[in-house]
Amino acid sequence: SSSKDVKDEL
Amino acid sequence: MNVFRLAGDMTHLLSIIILLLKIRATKSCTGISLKTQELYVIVFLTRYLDLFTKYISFYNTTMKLVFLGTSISIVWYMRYHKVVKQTYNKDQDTFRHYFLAIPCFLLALLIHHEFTVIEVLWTFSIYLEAVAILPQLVLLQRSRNIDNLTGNYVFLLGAYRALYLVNWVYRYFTENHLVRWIPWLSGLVQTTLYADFFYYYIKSWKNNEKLQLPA
Repeated sequence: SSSKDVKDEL
Repeated sequence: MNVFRLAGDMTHLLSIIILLLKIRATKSCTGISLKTQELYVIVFLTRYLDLFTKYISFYNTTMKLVFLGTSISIVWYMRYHKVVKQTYNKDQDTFRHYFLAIPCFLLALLIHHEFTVIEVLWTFSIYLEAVAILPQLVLLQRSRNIDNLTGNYVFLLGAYRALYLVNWVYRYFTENHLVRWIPWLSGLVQTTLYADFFYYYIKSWKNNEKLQLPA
């Protein structure tokens, strides 16, 4: 799986 | 932040404001599914767990608090407000929403970015949000006439995630092709579930007639 994406979205 | 995501967030906020206005102004929640509203509270609670531990921006924190506050107050109105709760279509809003939450949780346990509590619950919230509208769509099919505010609410709710899809395409091309399968596929499923509603909503708007979903 891809890298843990930054949770900058709502 | 890009214009598509901002438009998405504003559309989402507008949908919730419209619902709150409908309930407060008309003191009625006719045609609104309490099950869907309860699922949204679960979505926000499990998605914003890092609200106090991770500071992204003033905007991010404020919007999270607004979404949590409004969604919880909508459930409160529908469950406990002496006048509003009488108008709830209890006998029509019968979708077993636990049948939606449990598979989403199991799927989050299987498919996630990393196996931590925060990450698995965040993934659960992404999967749950994709299907949370189902009780509301079922209720719309059962209720004969759909009032304008309810129709606009559901339309804006569907439109917000469609704008997020555009935001993800934009971010893919502008942020070194970061791949995010989980929100992308869930967002695609979520938006697709609105397809037939969008069709009937736009048709009723074009022909200037009452919104009616086929049974």
